[in-house]
Amino acid sequence: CTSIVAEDKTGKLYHARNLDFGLFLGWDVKNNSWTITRELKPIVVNLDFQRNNKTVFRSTNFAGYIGMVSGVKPDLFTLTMNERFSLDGGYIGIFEWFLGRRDGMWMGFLTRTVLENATSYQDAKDKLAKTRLLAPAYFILGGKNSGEGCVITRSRTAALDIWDLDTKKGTWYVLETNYDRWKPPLVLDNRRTPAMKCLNQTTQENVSLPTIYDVLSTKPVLNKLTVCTTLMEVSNGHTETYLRECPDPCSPW
Amino acid sequence: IVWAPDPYGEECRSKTYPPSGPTFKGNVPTYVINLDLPPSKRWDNLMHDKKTELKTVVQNIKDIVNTFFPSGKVVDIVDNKIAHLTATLPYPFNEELQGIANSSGIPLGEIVIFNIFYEIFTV
Repeated sequence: CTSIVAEDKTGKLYHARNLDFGLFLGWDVKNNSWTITRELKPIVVNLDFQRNNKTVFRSTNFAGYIGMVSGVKPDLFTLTMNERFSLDGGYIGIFEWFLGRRDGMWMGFLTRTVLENATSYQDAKDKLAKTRLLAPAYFILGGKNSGEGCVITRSRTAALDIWDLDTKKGTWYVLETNYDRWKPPLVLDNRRTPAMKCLNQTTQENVSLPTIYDVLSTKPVLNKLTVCTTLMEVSNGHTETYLRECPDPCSPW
Repeated sequence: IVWAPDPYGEECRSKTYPPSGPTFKGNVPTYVINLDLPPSKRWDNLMHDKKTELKTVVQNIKDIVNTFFPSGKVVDIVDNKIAHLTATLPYPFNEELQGIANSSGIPLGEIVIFNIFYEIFTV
């Protein structure tokens, strides 16, 4: 996955992501694609969660999955989740759950709860940073005011790092793929450097949802695992999602 | 150290929006999830439309698992044992999962596994 929160010169915030999924889950030789990635595309849906006929939050989901990986709470915050691989991974959390230790939250349920119940950007940030989890994760959060954007790097028990937007110091975007920002990405899976290069070329003056879509359309940021691209703006809870294809030649991940 | 260039990399794209052309596969439908409904009923409309496609995904995952465990025991455990995990999940998620299983006709254990896929695959 690749998630981006960016702030333009007027202080407007944009949040977008490529949802990549299906690595090693069967390679379709005939179509030159990952089997599960291809099969997931027909079940991608946009959901409008309503109470009393009013939108509480919107999300981009797989049908049948009740957790959230991308969502927007109108006029409050936007949220995406990227997978974080670790030896201290979710299987330990599941094992503990089976043994009766159930004080951690399943990742999808936490993001769903935050989108449903958090009352502000700061409230969402606190919940995502402090709640005990069953698996490590990256939470990418955007707000509605200048400077409200961050990447929260989570272990199962703690926030290891919170990387905030800071336009005064030149940090007008935060970007997360699937690697800790203080470490180099895997040599065979470096989507971070090309994405940052393209964002830097775009410049803060020109950043917008269309130009972020350009970044997310550049290989290898766009790759064979990319199921869809979601673009979000916090104002009015605007969200748009497009299914993606990566024609050959294209990176398998 | 000199790194070899990424064989799949390309120059930064521009003017790809609005989406079209070979990297655009289609739009995505929108559904309303009514939180005023009982949890077991919230996903009925969506499942009515997408159960066939979801069954295809779940069947593909089972096929992959059966490739590695040809005895079929793992899938059998998922279908018959994992469903009990639902009772330990917090409200309203437990009831929503039961509702999805009922309306899609997919075994509850398989719906649970689909929903905890993230935790399983983070190693």
